[in-house]
Amino acid sequence: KLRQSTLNAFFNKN
Amino acid sequence: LEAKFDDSTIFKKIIDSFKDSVTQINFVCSESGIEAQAIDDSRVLLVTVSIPPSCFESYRCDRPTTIGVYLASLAKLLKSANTNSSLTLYVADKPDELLLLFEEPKNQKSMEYKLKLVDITADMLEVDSDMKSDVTVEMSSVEFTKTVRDLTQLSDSFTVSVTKDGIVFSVQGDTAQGKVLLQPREDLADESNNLSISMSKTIDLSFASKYLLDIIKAASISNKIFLKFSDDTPALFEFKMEKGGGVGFYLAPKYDD
Repeated sequence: KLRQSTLNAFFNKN
Repeated sequence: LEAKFDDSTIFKKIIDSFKDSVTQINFVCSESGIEAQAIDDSRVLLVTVSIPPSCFESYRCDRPTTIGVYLASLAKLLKSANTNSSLTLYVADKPDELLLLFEEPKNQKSMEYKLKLVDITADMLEVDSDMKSDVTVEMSSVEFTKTVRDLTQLSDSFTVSVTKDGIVFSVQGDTAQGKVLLQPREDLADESNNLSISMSKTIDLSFASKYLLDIIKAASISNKIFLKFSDDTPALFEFKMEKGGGVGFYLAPKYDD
């Protein structure tokens, strides 16, 4: 079963 | 801001390429052109837009200006675009509206629209455009579009793997599975058919099909697409315009639970 990741985990918030 | 496209369909293509992915966007205008970034509500897909001065017949931006728009509204106005008309974007010093002027000198016709600007407080993500990737693929956007359309019918997850043998797109549905292998090629007659792969290691990543179906809407921007992958990081799908700039999509991968 695949779980969707989000971009927050990879990019810093400006 | 006063920025004129000699062909109004250039701007229409750019906006149409991501209007279904995000609802609103801030265009940041400066001397060096128009840049924008927007993230979809689920925070899985990030759109970046770059329209440098080279894309315009004339471009002037006296002071940095941010233009926030609802994409559905802007897209409605851009239905008037056609290849015979130029389009000039005007924004006054105290921006509260965007003026779009379409001109067709041949037909002695001009059209003027005004769009109310909106205050968008979007948090920006820090994306390193020089982000290193393990794999870079350059291929025909037509081929990519067809592959995505064919395979995503079968499953809501879409897997990309790249080895030295080529790039494999595959899906595993409940009742059917499919796989497309594309190997590097050089078509001397039509270089848009070329496929090239540069890689430092193999990758195997899965993405939600629905976002890929959004991304391929940008294929009208360019007959080529650049794909960048690294293990366990968002992938970049990029369409570059002939005159510089383009539209890119960062897509977060799916993981094995």
